[in-house]
Amino acid sequence: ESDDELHDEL
Amino acid sequence: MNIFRISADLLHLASFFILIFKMKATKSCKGISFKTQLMYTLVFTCRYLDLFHVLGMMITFNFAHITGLTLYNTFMKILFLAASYYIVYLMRTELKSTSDDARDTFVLWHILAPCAVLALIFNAQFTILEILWTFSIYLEAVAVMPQLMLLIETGEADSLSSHYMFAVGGYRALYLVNWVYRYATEPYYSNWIAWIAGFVQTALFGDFFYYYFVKIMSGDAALKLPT
Repeated sequence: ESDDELHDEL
Repeated sequence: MNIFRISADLLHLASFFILIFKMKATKSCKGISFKTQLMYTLVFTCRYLDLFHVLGMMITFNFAHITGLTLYNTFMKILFLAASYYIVYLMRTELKSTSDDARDTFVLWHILAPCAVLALIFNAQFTILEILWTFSIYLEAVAVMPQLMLLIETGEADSLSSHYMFAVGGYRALYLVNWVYRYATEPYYSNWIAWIAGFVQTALFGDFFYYYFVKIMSGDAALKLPT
């Protein structure tokens, strides 16, 4: 799982 | 991706364009806190380090985990970083002589130190990336304080500056609505760190929003604070 999925907001 | 989230991001993006437009059109950054802008560059730098992760996946042709949302986030992150660095650059080069530095007296350590300590204590995972992400969330919540102090010191803001502040404050308020929506519609979705920080961030704009709406209703060009 990428970090992008952990924090999927800006 | 819901309507509140996308509106919030577009409002945030608009805030950068309003500020850059104001600075370019008036050739001045009067009334804009350099310290707040500097904190925003730090916020985005700490928060978007996962760009390297995405970049790593791209250059190794590992596209399996790259979704439409990843591409959207990556595009926006690069825009936010570029815009915030460009604003700081403008304020320290061609517009430096118009900068309100003498009145921009907020002591940055008063927010940097507590945010760093809080990020070390209250985080989801004790890893460097996660602590820096958490630090950026806390710091963003209070990064507007030098700007608010400058506004109080000045007593008024020109039209574009007040629109800028409305956009940068309003975007987090829309994120609050987005979080309520996501909590209601997505299983197991919760992020207390972001919620509490986001609430504090929006609350700090409370007075400003009030005077902004008074200004809009009365049709005045400049936002004036009561003396």
